Parts: sequence; C-alpha cells; structure tokens
Amino acid sequence: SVNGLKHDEL
Amino acid sequence: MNIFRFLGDISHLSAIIILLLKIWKSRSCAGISGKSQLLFAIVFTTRYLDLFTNFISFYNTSMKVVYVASSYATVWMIYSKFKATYDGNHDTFRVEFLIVPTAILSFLVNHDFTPLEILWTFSIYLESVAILPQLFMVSKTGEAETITSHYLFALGIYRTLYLFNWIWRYQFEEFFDLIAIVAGLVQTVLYCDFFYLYITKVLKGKKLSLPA
Repeated sequence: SVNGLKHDEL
Repeated sequence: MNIFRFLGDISHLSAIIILLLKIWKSRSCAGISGKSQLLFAIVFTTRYLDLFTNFISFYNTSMKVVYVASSYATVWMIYSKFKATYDGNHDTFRVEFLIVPTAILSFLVNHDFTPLEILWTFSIYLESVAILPQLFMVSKTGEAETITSHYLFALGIYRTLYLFNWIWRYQFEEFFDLIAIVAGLVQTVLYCDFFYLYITKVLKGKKLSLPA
C-alpha cells in the first residue's frame, strides 16, 4: 500500500 | 531510523551550517544565490507546518526548528545584513518558473487534498528544483569557491542518502512514499553534473571552474 501520509522524515 | 536517513540528515545539517559559517565568517555572500536560499526558506516553512499539529520525536522537532531558523537567518544575511556583497547581477534565474509549476503539480498529484498535505507536497516538489538558481549562478560565473562546492556537495548527497533510506524502508518496513521518492530522484539527478566536477576537481585540491 502507499503509506506516504506518515510524514516522519525531514 | 536507519543509517542512511541519519547520515542524510547530518549531511543536510552540515550543508546548512557550512553556508551560514561561510557567509558569517567572510562577512560576504558572494557566489551564493539568494533566490535558492529564499526557495529553501519557503520549502521548510511549508513542509514543517506540522510542527504545530503533529509530534514525532524530540529529534524530529529539533531538526525542523533548526532547519527553519537557519534558512531564515541565511535569507536575512543575504538580503539585509550583507546585502552589499550579494551578487544579484548573476542571480537571474526566474523563480516563478519553479514556483508556479510545482504549485500546480502539488494540487494535481498529492496523497490527500487538504491544505496541509498540499503544502507538504508543494515543499517536496519545490525542494527538488530549489537548487537550480544556485547551479545556474555557478554555470553563469563559471566558478565556485571551494567552500561553496562543499556546501553544494553536502546538500546534494543528503537526498541521495535518502534514496537509500527509502530502499531500506521499503525492504524492512514496507513503507514507501512515491511522491518523495520521485522528487528525490529528480533532485539527485540535478546534482549529477556537479558531483562529477566535485569529485574530479575539488577533491583533488582544485577550484571548481567550468570551461568557458
């Protein structure tokens, strides 16, 4: 799945 | 946090500090594109609005605050404190050619059609091309100070390291963010020519200069 919504990077 | 991501962040932080120190110690921003720095300030501002909505870790929050604060400090030094040394005549890249298309694209291709998410997407797209005014300035003047080359290398290698981080995360966490990955690839490709010059010239003790 595309889980790009977890923006835990800088 | 894997080693590639950590080294990427450290290299990004180093780039920012190298630039701040270069300008502050020499009291001059000669050879630095104010436009690229302005774009980076916009990138950090639009990406880190989640500082107010979302807590990830102490590390994450502190890095974001440092990135935002230092980008504003750099812009202030170029356009105010050391304005007289700013080489605006050579900083002629039209930033609207970067801001307008990336803004449109962020409305069209995003993970979620919400204000914060669109701004995050815009910042990812804009970051991938924000260095172009600086690279344009180097190609226009045909040279860059060695310290400026170190800055550009640290800044370029940061996103390259993130590409390895994304491979790692896909492999071990089944995590991937296609928007960040594609933009990161574009960003890295833009630096390739510079990486080549950096390795063949600057690392051998020569100044980075382009053939006329």
